[in-house]
Amino acid sequence: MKLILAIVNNDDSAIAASALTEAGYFVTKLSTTGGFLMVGNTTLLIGTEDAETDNVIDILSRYCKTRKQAVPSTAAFGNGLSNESLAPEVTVGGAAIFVMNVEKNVKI
Amino acid sequence: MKLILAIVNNDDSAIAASALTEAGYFVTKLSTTGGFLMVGNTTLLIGTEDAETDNVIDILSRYCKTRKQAVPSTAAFGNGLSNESLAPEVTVGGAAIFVMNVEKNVKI
Amino acid sequence: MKLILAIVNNDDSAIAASALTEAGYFVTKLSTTGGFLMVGNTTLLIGTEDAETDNVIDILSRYCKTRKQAVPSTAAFGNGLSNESLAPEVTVGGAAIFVMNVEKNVKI
Ligand SMILES: Nc1ncnc2c1ncn2[C@@H]1O[C@@H]2COP(=O)(O)O[C@H]3[C@@H](O)[C@H](n4cnc5c(N)ncnc54)O[C@@H]3COP(=O)(O)O[C@H]2[C@H]1O
Ligand SMILES: Nc1ncnc2c1ncn2[C@@H]1O[C@@H]2COP(=O)(O)O[C@H]3[C@@H](O)[C@H](n4cnc5c(N)ncnc54)O[C@@H]3COP(=O)(O)O[C@H]2[C@H]1O
Ligand SMILES: Nc1ncnc2c1ncn2[C@@H]1O[C@@H]2COP(=O)(O)O[C@H]3[C@@H](O)[C@H](n4cnc5c(N)ncnc54)O[C@@H]3COP(=O)(O)O[C@H]2[C@H]1O
Repeated sequence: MKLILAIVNNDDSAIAASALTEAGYFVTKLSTTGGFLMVGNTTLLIGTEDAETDNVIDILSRYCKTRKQAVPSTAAFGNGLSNESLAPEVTVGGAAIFVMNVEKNVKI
Repeated sequence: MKLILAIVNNDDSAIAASALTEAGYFVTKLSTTGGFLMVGNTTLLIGTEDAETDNVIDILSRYCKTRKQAVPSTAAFGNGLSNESLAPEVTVGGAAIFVMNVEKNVKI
Repeated sequence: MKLILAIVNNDDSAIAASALTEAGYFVTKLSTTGGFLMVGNTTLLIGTEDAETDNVIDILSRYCKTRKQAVPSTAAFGNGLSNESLAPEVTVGGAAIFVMNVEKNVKI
């Protein structure tokens, strides 16, 4: 059993979660915030059998899109890099996915 | 050290968390949403010693109840299965529990 | 790859997340609640390379402070321990940190 944690853009979360449940996967959604842009995003938790991991990642890749997003003046640049002459945009990926091992899985 | 992640019904979350803290366990609560019914639920995070895992699961099983829940018309059925003649209810378990290994645990 | 989960006080979350992103780490923030005091706190998720784990913990220890916090009368003491003569305060640590192994990490 694996627990997949996928941080996705809010705009893709409904269609991605829906595609996953339509394919028979179980999903739990968390409302989260990106630490850099400080913009809301969604973290999907998907517990699934080891053999299904690649299929879940495949579904996420089909519905989670990369976007360019403006960097708010409040973003945590570091080292006084808030100069207007720097790139005012970042590329926000479709999804940041982490697969963790589940040692015990119980359904009550 | 293990990190136990337990997705429970909102109606059971207060009593389950309270039973856990009264038994000496430490609990963090997250407000989450089920991907299928799109109804709010609660995810409990419990970091505890390996030997305590079964006791935590036991406490959760005592307070987390299985319920029948109506499926909203918005649920992600998949493949055009929104026909009224299908079962309008699903069984929502008391808890979906995942136990993960913690390689390093630090308290500051 | 490791996934670090750090439960921190709300008052430290902005500066801690900012210090982490300024140092080049990626952070996702979750609004959570302590199961004992039933007060809001923040859980930071930091996915990072194995070798960076200690540095992340070091940054967290610099910005996450221990505090004394009054125990609300609603706290889950257990066994009728709500007697006024008991200590009305608890020490809330700067951070409770859990490091978990990530078997697969994909960015889409
Ligand atoms: N310390 C830093 N220095 C310079 N640029 C930085 C940075 N942290 C983030 N960025 C850039 O800003 C975008 C948004 O990051 P944010 O933290 O708001 O939102 C992130 C965060 O919530 C989450 N995330 C990504 N990788 C993560 C990781 N390793 N651990 C935890 N959360 C992660 O996924 C969202 C999208 O990340 P993505 O990498 O696609 O896109 C990132 C990246 O292009
Ligand atoms: N392996 C897993 N990974 C991540 N989260 C998990 C999980 N197993 C359970 N959960 C979480 O626990 C809630 C209750 O799941 P349960 O399986 O008891 O009860 C489920 C199940 O009876 C049914 N269901 C869920 N997903 C389904 C799907 N893809 N196809 C058919 N029925 C589904 O609807 C009920 C409510 O599901 P909902 O998603 O709203 O809410 C789920 C979800 O938030
Ligand atoms: N192993 C773990 N697993 C999951 N989450 C964890 C955890 N250890 C700490 N946390 C999270 O970090 C917060 C601060 O915990 P700390 O142990 O520093 O500070 C704690 C501790 O001094 C005390 N406390 C917590 N649970 C207790 C219990 N069952 N019995 C007696 N005292 C407790 O009350 C303070 C606030 O606790 P609260 O639950 O509101 O909030 C906790 C909880 O949200």
